Amino acid sequence: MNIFRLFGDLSHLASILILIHKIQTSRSCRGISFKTQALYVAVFVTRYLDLLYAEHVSIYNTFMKLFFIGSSCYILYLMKVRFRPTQDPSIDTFRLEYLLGPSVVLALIFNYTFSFTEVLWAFSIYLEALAILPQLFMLQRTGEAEAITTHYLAALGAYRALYIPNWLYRYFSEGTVDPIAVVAGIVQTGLYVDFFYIYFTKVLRGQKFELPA
Amino acid sequence: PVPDHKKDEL
Repeated sequence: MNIFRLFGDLSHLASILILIHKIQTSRSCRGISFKTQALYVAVFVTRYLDLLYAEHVSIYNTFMKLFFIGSSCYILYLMKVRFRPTQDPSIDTFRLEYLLGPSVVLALIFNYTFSFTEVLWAFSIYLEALAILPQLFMLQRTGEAEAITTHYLAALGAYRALYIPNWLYRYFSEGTVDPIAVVAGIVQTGLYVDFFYIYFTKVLRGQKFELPA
Repeated sequence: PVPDHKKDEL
């Protein structure tokens, strides 16, 4: 464990708490893509079911995995049951096939071992890289976002960005590289570049998050 | 081969 990974994970944890806080205090999931949230459940379940068969890593690792599975399912419950009327599928129109299809194909081609569990792991890595797209697409369609929604996205993007110095650190300190995670992680972080530009130049200066017309 | 360090990342 190094500080980049620790702060990355904490940022991920914070992003989920911010999202739950936003939904509960505003009693609304306006502006949040249900598709992106559903994809995260798929990501966490396919990656962290290794809790059932892989050898124990650490209490930290187990706790985080359980938290990510549990909290992502809870968010789906909030969106589909508790605050269902505030969720508007008509603007959440990104096609899931465009993300699921390529993730399955990539996982079948690029994996470390052609076994069920390793293909599943690779699938979860590729799907995570793409899962934010319905949310970003929705943001683009509406052209604006509540400040708290942008804080959620910023924390989520920071988590991805922090994993990059983590890999550099591990490369120099342990001599290890995980090409699948690194390539997918760099792509995933790249998807946030436009968002971060507006977040830093507008939201952090107290202005509203608005996309240029 | 599976990099053995990968399983500890989240």
